[in-house]
Amino acid sequence: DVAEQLTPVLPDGPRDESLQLVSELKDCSCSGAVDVSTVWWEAAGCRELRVVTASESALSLWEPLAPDCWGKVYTWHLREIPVIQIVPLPDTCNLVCVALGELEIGEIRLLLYSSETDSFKHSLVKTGNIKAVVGLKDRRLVSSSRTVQEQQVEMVLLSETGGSKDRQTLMPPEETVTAFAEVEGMREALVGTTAGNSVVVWNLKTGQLLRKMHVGYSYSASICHRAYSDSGLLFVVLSHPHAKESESCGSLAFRVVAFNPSTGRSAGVMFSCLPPGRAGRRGDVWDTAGAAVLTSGAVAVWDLLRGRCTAELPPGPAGRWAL
Amino acid sequence: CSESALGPISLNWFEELSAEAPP
Repeated sequence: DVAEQLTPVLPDGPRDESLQLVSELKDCSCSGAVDVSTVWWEAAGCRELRVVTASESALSLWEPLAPDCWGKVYTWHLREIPVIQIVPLPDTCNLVCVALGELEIGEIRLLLYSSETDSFKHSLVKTGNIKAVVGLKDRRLVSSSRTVQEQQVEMVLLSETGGSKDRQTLMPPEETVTAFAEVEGMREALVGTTAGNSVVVWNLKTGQLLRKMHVGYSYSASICHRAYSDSGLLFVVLSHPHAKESESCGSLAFRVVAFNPSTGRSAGVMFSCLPPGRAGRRGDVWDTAGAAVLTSGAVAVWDLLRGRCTAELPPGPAGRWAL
Repeated sequence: CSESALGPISLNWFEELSAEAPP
């Protein structure tokens, strides 16, 4: 419905929009919310988008019952280690991936419904001192983990039944990988950012580390969110959670940087800043839109191609937003 | 961004880098 409403404005490009509350999920039984995500779920031949909510000790699956009304289908209890985040698996059906740990991720589990046993269950995919994890299309999960001596970067091919079908080791860079991003339009390419402020590129099929490209010294601690390959260039959306406020821009929220993988050179394409006087926290990117929770508790949304903040949702009476 | 700033662009960069990179 929302897509249809937006279509008439598309020929002129997106305009300033306000955010509208569509529906609420009320869970009286769980403690504070840790994360929220969506998952495709197929039941009785019908594939629909469902919502997953996470608290520290449980994940709940919600189905739409009627407009503005959601019902809880099932709750997985994970009491031994706290839940840190839900790891989205794009285009994957009937699988929820979750990262658990104390301060850092210590294990990754899959939550699923088993038609064989007609029961909901969870299975362990990976343990270790995990620094970054990303879910890719076609049930692939890539993570970086660290021991005192070395860093391991690994891709796990997940099975429909919650196991791991295959594992591919990727060549690790010297610096710790801080984030991964799938490359739209190139199934076998993966990019990552490192603690040394570089962008690295892998070939997922062979595990080769193809290129390491420095982001530049102006902005430290870059985190990659999305990457797009076009016309021989690699466009990477970066955020800089620790960027200081500058006179020219204010506080930086996202940057789109074009890399030429052949030469390793880069150029800034567009940047998006926080509204004046605001400070930001974690952000995320979907297609050409970026969103971030501000320290005020509001949510801001940007059109990354125009470098414009298009909407801001102030904190509600119940408190701050999470993203 | 201009092509000169980024150097020569190759549409086949992925295949070319895969052929050059250590296995």
